[in-house]
Amino acid sequence: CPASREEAQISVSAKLESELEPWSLLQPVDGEHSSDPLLPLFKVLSGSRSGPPRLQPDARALHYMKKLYKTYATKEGIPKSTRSHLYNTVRLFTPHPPQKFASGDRGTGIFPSADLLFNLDRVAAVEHLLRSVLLYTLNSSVSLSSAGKCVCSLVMAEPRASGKALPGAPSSFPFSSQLELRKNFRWIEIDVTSLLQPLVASNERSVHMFVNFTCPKAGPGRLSSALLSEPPSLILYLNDTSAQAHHRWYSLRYGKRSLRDPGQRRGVAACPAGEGPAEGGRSPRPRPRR
Amino acid sequence: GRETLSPGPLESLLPASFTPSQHFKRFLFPHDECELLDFRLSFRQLRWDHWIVAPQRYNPRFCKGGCPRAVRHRYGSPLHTVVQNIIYEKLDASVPRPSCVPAAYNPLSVLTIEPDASIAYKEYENMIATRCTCR
Repeated sequence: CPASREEAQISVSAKLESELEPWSLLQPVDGEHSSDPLLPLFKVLSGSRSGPPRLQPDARALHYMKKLYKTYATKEGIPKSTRSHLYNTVRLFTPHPPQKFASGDRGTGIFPSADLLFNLDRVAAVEHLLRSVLLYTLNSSVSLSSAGKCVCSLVMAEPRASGKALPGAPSSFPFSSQLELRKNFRWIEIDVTSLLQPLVASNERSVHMFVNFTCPKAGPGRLSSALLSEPPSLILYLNDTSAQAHHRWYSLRYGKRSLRDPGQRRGVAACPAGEGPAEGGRSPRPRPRR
Repeated sequence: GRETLSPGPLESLLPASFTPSQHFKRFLFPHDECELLDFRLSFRQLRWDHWIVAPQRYNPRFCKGGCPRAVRHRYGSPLHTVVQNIIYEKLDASVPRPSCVPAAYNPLSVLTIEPDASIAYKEYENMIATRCTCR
């Protein structure tokens, strides 16, 4: 009878809930069976417990995200109310190995092109991309002897979903951005929102890109080791629209700042050593009073 | 003030718990009445520290205590709560008395390591109780 079936389902649900990591219940559910209340439980049971051991992230990427956490949240873990952006989710992805370098000419300041493949499977359908950056973490032991200007060229491979080209063929989405390298920079951020937004919006979860730098005036040895020693990470600033996620727009609606199109904030931001990650690519300094 | 008053001649005739000073004190600072309490935990205790990087400690807080008759004044409870209290007392004791539950929450920022080794910063709604009410 329906009542007893319901009771049985509740008891099974309670048993499962007691056995799994309850945090998993917070994960947004998407897909065609999203109405099934047991789906998140089954997902976790089939995934985390019986699967392979959890992979460890890159230490420097973790360091960056810890800095970001301190910028965004209080010691108690409450999101800071002074923030002006609408991100409630930030995801950092490291490229899938191996990272391949095509030939370059370091003597003339043209660095080898890096072949990067990012798997964005963890991005849920309810998470909407607002901003994305490529993050180069510069080793603190490497000091850039002098300031230098570089041009970053980026080519996105044709997405697999479109089926127009073979994967890996750098046929579309060219992008180039100038960046200025200074001493003491710990991170270099290259805004790639305009390139990634259509891909993420179309549920493309495999991002393949080719990046190369041309730095004619910078010291080639040290800079190249800084840019080539570690592959960049891809950071996505997202707005999770699910009910579990914290939404700040109610408090911001009457705020002083109006929302800006994230696409307007293209460009490059770099973070000096000792400072936290850039917040939304804006200057942390307050505007002077007239 | 919370300091104890010395009992007068009338108060000495009554049980200690019913002296006017004690009664007054209990009115001002009711014992076991619905209130917000701390519960500090570390994710290490739950063995979640391998995937929750920050915060390391978490105080979700919780609401505990009885709900008095006059819930509306102190807790801002809706009229429904008053009616439910009356039903419990006057008509049917199987209808439960109003419960002491959270009325407001704060969000919590969480930094996690995902199964694919990516790192996620997320802000979850309603993770820390900040106020209690009777409903």
